[in-house]
Amino acid sequence: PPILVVQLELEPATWLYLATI
Amino acid sequence: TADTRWRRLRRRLARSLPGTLRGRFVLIMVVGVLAAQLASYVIWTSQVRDSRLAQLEELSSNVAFSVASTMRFFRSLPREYRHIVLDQLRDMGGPRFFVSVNEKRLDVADIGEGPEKARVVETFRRILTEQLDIDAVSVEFSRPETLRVFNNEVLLKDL
Repeated sequence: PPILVVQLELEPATWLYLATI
Repeated sequence: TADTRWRRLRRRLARSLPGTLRGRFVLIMVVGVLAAQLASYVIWTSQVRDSRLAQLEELSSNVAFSVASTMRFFRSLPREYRHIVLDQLRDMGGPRFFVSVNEKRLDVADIGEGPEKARVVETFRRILTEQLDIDAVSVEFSRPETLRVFNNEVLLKDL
């Protein structure tokens, strides 16, 4: 099934990455 | 002229109708039944589509709230602890999602289209924006084979 990816910039040069694996 | 054309059309229509009254009744009934069938089919499919979209929205809002709480947890951690907590969680069986902290946004080969996808993405954006009080969030769908994790070189399937 397709995987949903959400990315959020917390601070400059810091990205929180979350995938529904 | 228009008048003769109209008369010719009426004559042709009358010729194609059944000659007897009974035949004409049968024709009207058949047409009426078909029209009723078509109307009920149109109403039924639109209701099914609406209820499917509503179910999808409920499902995606549940997942979005769960994603928001996971993100809020990681955001609340001091910067230097984030990696330690991530490692600990992975050792213990992990959170419900795959989480990593990266220096830049990873490229995602976004797939899918249509009203269903738009509804899911819109629901996620709305809930994450209001729950996390942010405006820069990207929500995308990826094929498992092309999903990148950690950085733009590592694919999930290579792990």
